[in-house]
Amino acid sequence: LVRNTNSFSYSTYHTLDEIYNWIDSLVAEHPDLVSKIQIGHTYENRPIYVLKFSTGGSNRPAIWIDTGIHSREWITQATGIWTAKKIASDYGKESTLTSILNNLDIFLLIVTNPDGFAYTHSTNRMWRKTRSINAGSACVGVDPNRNWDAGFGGPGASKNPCSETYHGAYPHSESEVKAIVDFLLSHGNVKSLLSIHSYSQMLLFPYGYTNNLAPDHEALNNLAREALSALTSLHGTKYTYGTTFATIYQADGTTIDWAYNNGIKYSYTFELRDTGRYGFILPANQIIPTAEETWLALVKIFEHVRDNPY
Amino acid sequence: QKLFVGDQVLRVTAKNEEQLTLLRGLEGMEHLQVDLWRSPAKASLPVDIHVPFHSLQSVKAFLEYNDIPYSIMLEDLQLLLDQEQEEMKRSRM
Repeated sequence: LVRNTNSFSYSTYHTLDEIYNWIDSLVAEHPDLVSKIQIGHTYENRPIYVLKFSTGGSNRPAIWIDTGIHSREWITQATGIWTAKKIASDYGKESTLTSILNNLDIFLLIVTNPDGFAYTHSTNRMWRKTRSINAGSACVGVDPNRNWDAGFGGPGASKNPCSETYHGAYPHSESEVKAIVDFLLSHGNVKSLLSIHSYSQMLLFPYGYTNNLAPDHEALNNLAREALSALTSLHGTKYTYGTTFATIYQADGTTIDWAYNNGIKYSYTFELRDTGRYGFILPANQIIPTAEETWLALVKIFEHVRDNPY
Repeated sequence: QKLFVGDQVLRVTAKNEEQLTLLRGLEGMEHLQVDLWRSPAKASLPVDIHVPFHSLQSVKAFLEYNDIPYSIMLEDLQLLLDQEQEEMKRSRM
């Protein structure tokens, strides 16, 4: 049992129950800063919880971060936990973060795909997708990062329910995706969306579904360079950056493309460590170094969002 | 619980677009049941392929026949997963 968030081990991987218990502890320890919001439930009826970090105000400009939309990318949920603790611990002690939180709210969705994540712990460590049933197919699950209404169904996703990049029956068919869409649209004041994945050490920005450049391409590119300079300064970890389309391949229906097309200018996908020694089985002793370096990049983006209102 | 005993992850470095196209075709060969951890994108980027034990010989033969360089990134996936589980157990204790 998690007694408090200080006795929790941040350098090991945890189950969904452990993470949800830990979330309750964090909220209990920081009631004036952190709250837990249930934004929906999964296909298998698990709750989807977002942590809200807010120092007050009404519907302040906000930053959204999600980790673990692909359930097997365990380093991302672990980084989300460490990041939440860091935000809660540093507020009021560290001037940059304090200033950020005095101007912006931060929403952090640590387990974006709870069904998939539970399945990685119980049945198949390599599971990536959701766990919804596909009519007419024996194959289960949809790639929730191909399910957004942004170039949905194009060639950068699969029509085959058995594929790891299956886009689903229609945009936002996955309750996990719909929950986020509804929340972000009803909030209406989210200025940055950071979707955290692993592994290939990249910082990507729109677009993925087209090779057209986004209207804010230059600003996104410059901020990516600055954020990665900060990230690399800690352990020398090398990242590449650019649009999803140009840097890796065409990917349709992705989170950040939807976010950008819905007015969230600073939309990025992180691909955390590593570059090819372990893949999705990144050893737990790399959680903290990964989270620490990622934090430096996140803060650069937070600062930019704070200083460049739109 | 699904086991991955003897499964390997191969790191493939395609030399040109033609080889990338061949690698893209691997996913469509359903009997091989490969899982592209890093999909074929461009020749400058590696491709990581999780290959079940029963398909190892076929996939390696395919790569060698087509002169596509590869190395073994993970020798036995299950060994790493066992270590991961062990570490989680230790941490809980």
